Amino acid sequence: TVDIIELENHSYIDHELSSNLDSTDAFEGPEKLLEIWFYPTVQIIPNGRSLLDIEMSKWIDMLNLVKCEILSMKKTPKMYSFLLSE
Amino acid sequence: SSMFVYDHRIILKTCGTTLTLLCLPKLFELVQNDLKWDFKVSEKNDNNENLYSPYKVFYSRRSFMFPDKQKSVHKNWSDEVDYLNKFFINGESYVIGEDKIKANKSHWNLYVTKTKKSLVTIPIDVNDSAHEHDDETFEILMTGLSDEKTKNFYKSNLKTQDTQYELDSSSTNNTYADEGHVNGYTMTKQNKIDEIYESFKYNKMTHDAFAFSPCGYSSNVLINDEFYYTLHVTPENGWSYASFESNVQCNNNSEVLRNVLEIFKPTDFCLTFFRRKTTKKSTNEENILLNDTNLTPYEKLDEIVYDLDDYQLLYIHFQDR
Repeated sequence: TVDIIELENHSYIDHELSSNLDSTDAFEGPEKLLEIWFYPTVQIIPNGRSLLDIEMSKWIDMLNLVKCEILSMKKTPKMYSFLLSE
Repeated sequence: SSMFVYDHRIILKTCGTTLTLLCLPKLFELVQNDLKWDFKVSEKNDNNENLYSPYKVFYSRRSFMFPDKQKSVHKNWSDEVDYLNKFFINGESYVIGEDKIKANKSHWNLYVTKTKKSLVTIPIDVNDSAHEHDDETFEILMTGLSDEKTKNFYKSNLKTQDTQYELDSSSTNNTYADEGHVNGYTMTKQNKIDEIYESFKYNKMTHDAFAFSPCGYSSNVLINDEFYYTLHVTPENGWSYASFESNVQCNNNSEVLRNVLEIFKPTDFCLTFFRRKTTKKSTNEENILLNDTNLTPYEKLDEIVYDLDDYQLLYIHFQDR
């Protein structure tokens, strides 16, 4: 299970967005789920750079196009997890 | 909504009237310019634009409750498929569980590209019991949540005395939790969302949750730094909805299913289970996608198994008797 310490080890939190978000008109539950595997495994990625090397600002730009903003983020050595608005 | 990024793959799950597919041009521009990954193929689409061929693409969604409120290409499935076909070669689309006679509106839509097997340049070690070629995605999409359960996802009903976390509104530290994240943590604990995999042996759990105002909840839980499960809840009466999605490779998804149903007690839900198995050791028992799907008080309306290239897909639609 999770411990309260998890509240303090975010890699990123957008406080302004978090405090001003209103979910009143955010219904329409069913999500759209997009999953893209660029390569089958980490081992065959070319050029020594991976998706984890892309700058945060560029993910923010991409998510703006789909009308999502980043509320918070957690990092592990193998993946990044973003919690988004909407 | 949530996004998960690995070295070699990305998962974007967005709720509401978001424009998920419109990220595709920017995403391929990013990997081309920043990572020098080139997935363009020589063939072009009808508009003489580039087509791409990454290893594998999935796009899916349950039928919308309010399709008229959707924007751009998301207003209907055929437009979404047309848009995807402008980007990818060898894509196939499916509408699963549709019953036009009963006007069943709970169907599920799937678009998937053929696996680009030429990218598998390293021989797969089939003796490795858990190598990373294995892949599972388990999704439960629920509607008609019980009133008793939906009230747990309203900010005004939160019992916050157990959280014992003091907010510091003056903090400028951008990793310091705010009210939405504190309430999200409280909802996670009070609804036992962190105990969904209670009998699964793992070493580490990382958690991020947010409680929306006035209601609603999203959470991402990471297991052993490399797997995730995510929950999104819209509790409003009349269009209540919750979704659970996980790529945790666990041998007892039936128990996971029961734990999730206990949190929401929906009257209607469908589950989908994708699995790519390449391990040699799998027995007949392990080949069963879900070991127990008899769920009181639910009745199965549809149960469909698909073989999709190197994946198997199980779809089941349940309704309260």
